[in-house]
Amino acid sequence: LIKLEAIRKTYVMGDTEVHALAGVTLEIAHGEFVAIMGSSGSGKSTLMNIVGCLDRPTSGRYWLAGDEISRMSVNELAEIRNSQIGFVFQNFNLLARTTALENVELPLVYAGVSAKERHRRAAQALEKVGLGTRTDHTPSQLSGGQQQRVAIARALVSAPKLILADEPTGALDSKTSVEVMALLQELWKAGITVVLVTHEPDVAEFAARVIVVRDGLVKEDRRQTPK
Amino acid sequence: LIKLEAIRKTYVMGDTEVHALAGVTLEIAHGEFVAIMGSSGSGKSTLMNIVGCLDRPTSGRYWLAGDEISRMSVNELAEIRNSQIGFVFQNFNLLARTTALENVELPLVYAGVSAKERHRRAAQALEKVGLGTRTDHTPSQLSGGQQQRVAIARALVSAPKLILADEPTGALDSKTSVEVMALLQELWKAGITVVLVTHEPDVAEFAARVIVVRDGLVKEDRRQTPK
Ligand SMILES: Nc1ncnc2c1ncn2[C@@H]1O[C@H](COP(=O)(O)OP(=O)(O)OP(=O)(O)O)[C@@H](O)[C@H]1O
Ligand SMILES: Nc1ncnc2c1ncn2[C@@H]1O[C@H](COP(=O)(O)OP(=O)(O)OP(=O)(O)O)[C@@H](O)[C@H]1O
Ligand SMILES: [Mg+2]
Ligand SMILES: [Mg+2]
Repeated sequence: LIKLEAIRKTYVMGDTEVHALAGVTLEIAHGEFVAIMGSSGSGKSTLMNIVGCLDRPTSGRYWLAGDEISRMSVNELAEIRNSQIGFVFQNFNLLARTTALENVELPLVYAGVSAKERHRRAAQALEKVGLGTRTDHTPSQLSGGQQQRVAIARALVSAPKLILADEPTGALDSKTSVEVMALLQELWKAGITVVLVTHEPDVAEFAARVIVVRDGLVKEDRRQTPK
Repeated sequence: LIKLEAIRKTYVMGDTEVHALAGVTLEIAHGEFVAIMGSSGSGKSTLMNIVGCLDRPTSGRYWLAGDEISRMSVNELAEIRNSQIGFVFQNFNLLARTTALENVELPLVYAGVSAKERHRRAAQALEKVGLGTRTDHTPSQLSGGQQQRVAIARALVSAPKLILADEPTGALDSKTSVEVMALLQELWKAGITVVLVTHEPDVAEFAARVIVVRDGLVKEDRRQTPK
């Protein structure tokens, strides 16, 4: 499903270069559950943004479901993102002036789903992450962990084939984290591919494969029995 | 140092009321190291915002270093915040268009410190959190955990008497978290009062007292031997 070849991402700052990704080559098959770990600044979010078609590499090639992404236009990329990928951003990226329900409905608006059906599915997604009583709150009227859960509900509501989650439990207490991980595991068993970034070993245990990133390179790539 | 009496914070949403804090009474003495824990949405950030003079309670009284905060004007509160408290926000609250160095200098600008001295102290604070090579990056050019560390450096740079940190290691890997906690512990041993919100038991172990919040109330309050 995901094939990266010699992917580099370099930022030029004045006369220095920051090698956010320094040559990553890896493949992730349909139906895998992968955890990406690594220290702060090692390149995890940069990698996720390239896989999620939100950013282009400086060099190297990327195929998603057989299509070479580097050859696509901005519109084609947006189409792929909206129809195939559910993304939980590290900083949530919620719309500030709309309610939790409206934020979660957004992918369904893109998909042309009717208003009645959108409300029903968004309310159900919020219920699944324990926010049934917060549907009409705007992001500033929600706690940090509640905002994160709205971002998670939004990523799941359109039943995407691929879920990319950047630290989806970062703002959650252990009990709520376990509920979210159980939900992701349920989706995985139903056939969805899940790639998540986490710095918590307890969360990584739910995955079947762990990739460790350091200084923009893949340092470890191992299989494990998921929890 | 901190004395809260029957503190309530109620939000009115249409015809429902959200009791973010439902009557909190507690005292924290000078020089304590307290960890506040509790599930997502339990009221921790609301409590921190009231203690940090960023928000007023709906009812109840709050004394900081003997002064009753409820009687102060907006200007007096701003003065106390800038001169006595270092705050690490759950969502960092960095200025988007200024560099890491300038963000960290901000409390020193308020304190009227000379430009040369500000640069020196801000650079030193960034060094302490491992960001010596990122001083000229703006927040969007930093990883999530790097942004969090800029927020931490900013809270420490003016050597405040009270540090309030809302989930200061939420975006950090274990190794970086331990470095940040060691730094906070060092400041504590030098006499600074530290109150931090965390959902990670490993982080709470550095504190000498743990307060557990649930549904806007204090459910547990226990002493422990810090790590
Ligand atoms: N402006 C607001 N209007 C309405 N409700 C609010 C508002 N701000 C917070 N709340 C509610 O108050 C409760 C407590 O919020 P708070 O941010 O203190 O939680 P928290 O313990 O910090 O959670 P987390 O661990 O997720 O950060 C939450 O249920 C939240 O929905
Ligand atoms: N726009 C940019 N310009 C310059 N450098 C950048 C930019 N974006 C990211 N970087 C740098 O690239 C490196 C990798 O960033 P990335 O966000 O991928 O890290 P990360 O592994 O997600 O870290 P964290 O765990 O802290 O979220 C960091 O050192 C960061 O400073
Ligand atoms: Mg990141
Ligand atoms: Mg909070």
